[in-house]
Amino acid sequence: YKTFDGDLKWDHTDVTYRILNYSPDMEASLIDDAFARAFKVWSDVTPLTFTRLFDGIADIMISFGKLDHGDPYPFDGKDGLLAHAYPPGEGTQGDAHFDDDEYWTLGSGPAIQTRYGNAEGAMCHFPFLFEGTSYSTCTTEGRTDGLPWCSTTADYDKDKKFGFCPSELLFTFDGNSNEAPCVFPFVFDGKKYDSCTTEGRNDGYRWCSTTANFDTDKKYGFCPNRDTAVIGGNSEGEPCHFPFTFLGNTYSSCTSEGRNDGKLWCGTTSNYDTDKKWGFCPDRGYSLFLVAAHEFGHALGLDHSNIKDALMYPMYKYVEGFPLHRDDIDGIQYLYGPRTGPEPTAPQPRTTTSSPVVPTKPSPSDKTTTASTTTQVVPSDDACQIKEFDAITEIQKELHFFKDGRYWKISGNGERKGPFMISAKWPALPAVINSAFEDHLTKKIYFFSERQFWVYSGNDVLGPRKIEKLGLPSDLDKVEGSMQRGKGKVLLFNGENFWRLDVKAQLIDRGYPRFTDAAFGGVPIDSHDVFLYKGFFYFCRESFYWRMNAKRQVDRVGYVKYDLLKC
Amino acid sequence: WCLPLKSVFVTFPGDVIKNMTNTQLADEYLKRYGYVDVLQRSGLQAVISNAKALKKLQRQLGLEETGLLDQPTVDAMKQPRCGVPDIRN
Repeated sequence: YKTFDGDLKWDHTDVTYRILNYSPDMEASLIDDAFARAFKVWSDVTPLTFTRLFDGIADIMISFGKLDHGDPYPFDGKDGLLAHAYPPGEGTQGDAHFDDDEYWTLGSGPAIQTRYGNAEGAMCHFPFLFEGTSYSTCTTEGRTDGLPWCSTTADYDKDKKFGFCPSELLFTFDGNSNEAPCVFPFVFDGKKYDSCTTEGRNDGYRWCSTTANFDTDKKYGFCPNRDTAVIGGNSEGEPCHFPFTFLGNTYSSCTSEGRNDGKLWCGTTSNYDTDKKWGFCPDRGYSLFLVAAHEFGHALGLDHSNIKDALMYPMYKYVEGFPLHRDDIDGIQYLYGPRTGPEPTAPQPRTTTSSPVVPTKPSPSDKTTTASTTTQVVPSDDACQIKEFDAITEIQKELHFFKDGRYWKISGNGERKGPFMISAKWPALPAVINSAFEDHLTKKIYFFSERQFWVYSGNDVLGPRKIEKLGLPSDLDKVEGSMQRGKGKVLLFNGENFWRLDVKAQLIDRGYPRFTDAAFGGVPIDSHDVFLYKGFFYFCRESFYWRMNAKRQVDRVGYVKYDLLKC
Repeated sequence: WCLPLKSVFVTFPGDVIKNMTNTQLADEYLKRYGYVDVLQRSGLQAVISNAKALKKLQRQLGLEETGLLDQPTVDAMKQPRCGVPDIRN
């Protein structure tokens, strides 16, 4: 093994990373998972821990790009150079870049994770049988809406297990539309588009408008590559068009005709001879997990090894299973030492079905706050030392964190202010509140503490009154969370149950309580904070939060203190 | 059995074909990954002879150190790899 001159390494072991953008080749969740597994390769053999950030500056900033992607080392199109990374340090140092002219997979062909359908996000199974015909790609056969789908078992006719394949008709990624699908046709720069386009961009990524008119609405997203999408060529991301004509012959599948390098290609229109639109057909692709594990080795301080079977050998080689060679382990432990002690595991929440696993390695500082919560906590001035807040809610567009008579605020641009005394702004309130919400219609602020509640309207206050007055059960000990739902309705949470309050009537609607996990599957059923923020539902338990989007999908699990409190 | 069709090779628009000769491929590869034009510590521009640079590359890749641009070396240069140079100045 080799290290960089001067044994460059991180001066801390709780290393942070952030994924800046995604590749259209794979579902974001598969990319997230590949990177997390690539980091785990190194944390399994060292004291290093890796925490994902969703905002701000992380030690290791990860991004995809093509050709000249903003640093002095341009990529080179398909194959050849796959990725690069910088040794530890400030700024660009420690960052990892992946060439998006490559076809990123899990290393053995298209990795297609399905959405919706009845297979709960299972991967496509290729080939599969449908009505007696064998398919090796997603298909729109059997449907009238043009949505590509696949079977998640070998035989759809027998098992009837299916899901939808990535397609711009189903969702987009990144952009500013919360994954909303494309709208076709859409207008851009006064011109009408019936498909995704790279127009208007110089990075070659395909995008679309998620409303009928981008010029007026400015809502857009990037188009996921379909599994039949071509790679490179002059139509990156466009699906193959079968059949297509080439040199007067008709082709119904990929061909290497016309090339002397044997690579398979296809036309992306019906006639190559006239349109000259083409691209390479999806091959096994490169394992994002393996390449990332190699690049993260650089980002941690390892240079190239000359051991052919080592992960840090410069050439790409697809291997199943654990990729580290003894040489890699010796190298990384030369820099950071071996892993010490048992794997610290986060407290496992009692959650509903299929909730994402919480980050299993609280960082060392979390352990200290864990220890501190077993003793009487003196209210800390540093919000970042607090493990669990009494209440979190958005008031006047700022996220407020309440704890033991104090509160902090995070402004829209991520600046943290505080601590402030609760009694200075809301003198009628007790030191510990369990939940709060701002009614969007009247701008009145409701505070709940044990069996009482207060309603502030500016400096005027009504209360305390008993929560029974709202129609909540007389034996309910407190309201732990609240979430505005549409006009004049607010959901009030306590453990496994939630109630819907009609704010105008000041009364709980009939038919409640309902079970939290029935309506919000995948979040902890013992959250101590529940709130609405920027259109997402947040459920907090200890140091972690589960974020749910408007489609009731948990799309993020992270640390309150890093992602929300901006520590 | 008919004679194999004479394949027609066409130039595809936008194809990042690396229609380089092996020598061009080697020059670019040795430079990109730090085997030649390595600035000596003293800052003097040192052009290491390609034979010596090839031997360095062959050692790094675990190939027979012939100092020649032989087929195993050309094949290795065409392999997909990491972009971080093997030798840094």
